Amino acid sequence: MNIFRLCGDMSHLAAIIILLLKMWKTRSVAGISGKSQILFATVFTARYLDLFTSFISIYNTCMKVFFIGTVYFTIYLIYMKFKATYDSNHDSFRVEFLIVPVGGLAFLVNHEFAPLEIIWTFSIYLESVAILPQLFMISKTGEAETITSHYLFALGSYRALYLCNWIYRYYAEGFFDLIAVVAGVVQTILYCDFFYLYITKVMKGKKISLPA
Amino acid sequence: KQWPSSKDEL
Repeated sequence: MNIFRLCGDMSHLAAIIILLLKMWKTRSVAGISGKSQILFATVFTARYLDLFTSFISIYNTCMKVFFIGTVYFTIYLIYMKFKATYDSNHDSFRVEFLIVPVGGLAFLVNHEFAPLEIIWTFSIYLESVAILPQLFMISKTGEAETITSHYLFALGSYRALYLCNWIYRYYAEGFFDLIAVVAGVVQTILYCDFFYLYITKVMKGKKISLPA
Repeated sequence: KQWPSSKDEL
C-alpha cells in the first residue's frame, strides 16, 4: 500500500458517499445515470469474485464489501425507491456497445487465458468506460447538479491517483501491470473534459452547464 | 517476464 493508492481508494470512497448523500438528502436521482451504476456493479462483481477465496487484508476485504454493497444499494435507489425521479429518457446510452467490445477484448488481450483472469480483465476494461453513460447523460441534459459534479470529480480522481500508484510501484517495487495501466489511462482521459469544466466552473461556484 | 497482476488492488 502507498499514499497514492490510499488517496485513490479514499477518493473512490468519497465519490460513493457523495452520491449516496445526494440521493438520500434530495430524495432524488435526477441527473444520475442508472446505466453507469449498473456497469459499476458489473465491474465490482466481476473483479471481486475472489472476495471469499483470497484474503489480502482486512482493509481490502472491507472496501470490497463496501463498494459492492453500496453500488447495489444505489441501483435499488435509482430503479426502485426513487424511481419516479429517474430520468430514463436522458439515460439512453447503448451499453451493449460497450459490453460487447470490452468482452471481446478481454478474451483477446489478457495476462492468462483462464476464466478468473479473463473476468478480471473484463472488469478492468469495463471500468474504464463505465462512466460514459453518465457523461453522455450530462451532455444530453446540458447540465449537472453541483453535488453530481463533486461525485464525478472524486470518481475521476480515484483512477488518476491509481496511475500515480502504478508509477510509484514501478519504481519502488518493479511492479507493472500493462492492462491495468492502459485501462486506467483511458479511464482518466475520459474525465479530462469534465475535469476542465469542474476546475474552471465549479471551483468558482458556478454550475456546470454544457452548451446544450 | 510475466509481471504479477494487480490483484491486491481494489
